[in-house]
Amino acid sequence: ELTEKLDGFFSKLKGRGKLTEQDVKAALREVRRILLEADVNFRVAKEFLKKVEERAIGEEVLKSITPAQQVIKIIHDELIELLGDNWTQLKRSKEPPTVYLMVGLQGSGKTTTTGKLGNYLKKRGMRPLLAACDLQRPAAIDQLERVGEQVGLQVVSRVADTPLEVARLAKKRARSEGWDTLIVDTAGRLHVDDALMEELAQIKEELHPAEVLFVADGMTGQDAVNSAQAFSERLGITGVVLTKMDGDARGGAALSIRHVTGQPIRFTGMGEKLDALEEFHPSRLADRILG
Amino acid sequence: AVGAGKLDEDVLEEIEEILITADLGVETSMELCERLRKRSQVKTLVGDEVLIAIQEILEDMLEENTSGRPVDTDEEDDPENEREIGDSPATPHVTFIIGVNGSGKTTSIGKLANYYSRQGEKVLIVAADTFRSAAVEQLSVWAERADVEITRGVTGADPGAVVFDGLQSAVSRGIDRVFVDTAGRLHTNVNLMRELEKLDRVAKKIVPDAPHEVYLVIDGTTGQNGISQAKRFMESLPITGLIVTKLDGTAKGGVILPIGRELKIPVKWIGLGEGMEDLVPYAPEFVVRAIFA
Ligand SMILES: Nc1nc2c(ncn2[C@@H]2O[C@H](COP(=O)(O)OP(=O)(O)OP(=O)(O)O)[C@@H](O)[C@H]2O)c(=O)[nH]1
Ligand SMILES: Nc1nc2c(ncn2[C@@H]2O[C@H](COP(=O)(O)OP(=O)(O)OP(=O)(O)O)[C@@H](O)[C@H]2O)c(=O)[nH]1
Ligand SMILES: [Mg+2]
Ligand SMILES: [Mg+2]
Repeated sequence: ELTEKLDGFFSKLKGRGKLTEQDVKAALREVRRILLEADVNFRVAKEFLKKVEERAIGEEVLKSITPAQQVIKIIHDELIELLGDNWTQLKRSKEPPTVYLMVGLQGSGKTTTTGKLGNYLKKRGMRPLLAACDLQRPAAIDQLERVGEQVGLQVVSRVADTPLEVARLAKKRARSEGWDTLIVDTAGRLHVDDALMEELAQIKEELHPAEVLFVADGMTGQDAVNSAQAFSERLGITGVVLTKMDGDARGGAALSIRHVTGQPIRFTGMGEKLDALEEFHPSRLADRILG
Repeated sequence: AVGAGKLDEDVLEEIEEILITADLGVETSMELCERLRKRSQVKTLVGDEVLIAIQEILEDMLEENTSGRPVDTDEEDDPENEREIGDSPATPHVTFIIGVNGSGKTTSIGKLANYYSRQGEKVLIVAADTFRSAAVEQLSVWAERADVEITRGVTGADPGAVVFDGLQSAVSRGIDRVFVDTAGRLHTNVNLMRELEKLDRVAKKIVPDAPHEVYLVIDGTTGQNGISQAKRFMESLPITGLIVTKLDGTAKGGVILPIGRELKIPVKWIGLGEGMEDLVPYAPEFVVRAIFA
């Protein structure tokens, strides 16, 4: 684990007299390996460690009697700062319904998270309506309908032949029936599929969502920067949900996504059940990434 | 830049970055760079020679991954082992499809069922994911598209019961090939891993050698966690091959290299899209080209 590794590293070096900048660089190469093995993107890790190095030298780690502890504290603080301050509430619109649009790659957990988010808001006194705008995946509508039943929420589905039209009608219904929140599930899509990214842009345009939530698989590797950046540039995302974090994925993708989009991680998915949604805490993820 | 001049430490660092960014992981990337360094010490590598050397080393590593395996899964491609329709073997060939949530199992089964059915085999799909909402409905659509039969249970039914019924039906109806879809599960969930072992035992009651093939489905965007997945799933069932999905995106799927190196599991199929035709038999050139695309 990181503390032991760096401790061991520095104590070996101190044996030769006082620490040099080269020693700190070497120690951080070790940290880089840990970050890469935790699936932090290569470039993101590089930039992150550059900041850490500047701080370490600046804070005179070289003169410290406990350099390992000091470097680790710097790494930890920088990670938490990068991952985003503590949890903030999802935005609400001035006029109801507040719309939340769920987007992301295939299989990342959007449909399940749509149900989880609805459940979460319902427990907090909201009246969320769900909308099934994935008309492409076999039985996707069935899936969201079942999910809706399981959490006691209504689902707008099968009201039109295109996702855009379903979205439009769902918002219309939410307004006319006085729902305060509308959560819209969409089909998984590749960020390199221009037609589908365009479709999503149109859906966003139609809905004016208060939040566009990028639902990302917690075990994503180096590619996380590519998809997150593309969704961010093409659509504009306002927040991230990192799913399947109940496994042993280290979650380095979170750092990459946060770094490249500048948007906060809102929630983590911690299981298949519809109550398995946790508000995001940077310190917990920082510990996990550092192993 | 790689392939511009001669191979020096700067270029090696660049190559390491390319490999790590392709999800090969630190250790495998370093190993590849070490082999490259050694080669260039024997004879200086310049320009295109660098790229060619990298490709050769990658192919070597991929090849090493599949040699020395106790189970010869390449029997599938061995013409002598082609199952002739009308050969009527006593029991059907059974394949389990396993993997973590959302990796592409159900979709891949649709594609595989279509592939073999097109070759004239009588295929049966067994819908043993009785847990996830609308999983059976989803697989049923694929069975219809591939024009193959499907055995289902009721939602919440015991998956073992569905496997039992499915295989019994396959035997009595002279089915050539059975694909068993299972629920997505995290490899860290002990109960769900035990459930897989139970499905294995149930299958053997009907077809003693089943499953003949166990495909672990890995999402092509997966990072180093893919190694942990392969290791843990391997502890429950002998994995005979990988299906790597979603390589029609920008991910390179490089994690198949460390998986192959550590566990000797070969890649069998590659998923390149959401349509029925979007599955190709694995070929090493595919990986090499993807990494340097
Ligand atoms: N263990 C675990 N499984 C999850 C989590 N979130 C979703 N899943 C599972 O992941 C799989 C995929 O979830 P879906 O909700 O269908 O994903 P999706 O993004 O809607 O998929 P597409 O619509 O095909 O793009 C399902 O088996 C879910 O039960 C989570 O936080 N933990
Ligand atoms: N682009 C692309 N999408 C794929 C590929 N394979 C599967 N998908 C999509 O990935 C999503 C998840 O696929 P499923 O087949 O439901 O995955 P699964 O492993 O059965 O999921 P669970 O049963 O919930 O664990 C669906 O939207 C599929 O269309 C592929 O090769 N390329
Ligand atoms: Mg979905
Ligand atoms: Mg499935």
